[in-house]
Amino acid sequence: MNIFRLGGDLAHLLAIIILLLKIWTTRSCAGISGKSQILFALTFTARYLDLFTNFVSVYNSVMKVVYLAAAYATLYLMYVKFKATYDHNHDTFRLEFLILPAAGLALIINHEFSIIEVMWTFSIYLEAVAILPQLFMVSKTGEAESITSHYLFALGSYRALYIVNWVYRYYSEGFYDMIATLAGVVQTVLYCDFFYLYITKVLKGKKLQLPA
Amino acid sequence: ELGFRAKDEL
Repeated sequence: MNIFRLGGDLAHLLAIIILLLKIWTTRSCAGISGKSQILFALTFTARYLDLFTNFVSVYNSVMKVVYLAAAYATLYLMYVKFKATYDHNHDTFRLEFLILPAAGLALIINHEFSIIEVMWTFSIYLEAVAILPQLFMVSKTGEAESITSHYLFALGSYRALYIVNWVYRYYSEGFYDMIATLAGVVQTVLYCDFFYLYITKVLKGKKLQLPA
Repeated sequence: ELGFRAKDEL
């Protein structure tokens, strides 16, 4: 473990908590893409299949359970409890356009052709594009609540910090994983225009408005 | 050449 990866995990945990708090305290999931949340739940499910078979550390197991529980709790809040506030009309991204290519690529480019490894690779490719429905929804509505932009900033920062972690691990222990690293770069690049808007607008107290 | 998966990462 290094401070970059710990920082990344904490940013990820913060994002998940911000989202749950936003939905719970405002009793509304307006502006949140349920489709992205479905992709995140799918990502954690495919990635943590070895939760009970491959013990790494208490921290690792606890975080996996927290991520899985939070992902499914968010789906419950969005599609059951506060279903009436879910904005179907603006959350229209076709999930099959993301799931099928990620699954196909995972069967072709992976570290090892085994169930666990292919599912892990699928989760890596899927996570890279999982935020697209959310970013698409923000571009369609043209704006986002500030709490939602804090959520996106924390979520985007998590994988950016993981990239720093991979660079650090390459130079400190010669470790590298081209699949996770390249997918992580794609994932982080998708946030770039949002990061720009967040830093130039939201941090100055303005609302996040996308140029129409 | 693709390296290998980090089993300790989330």
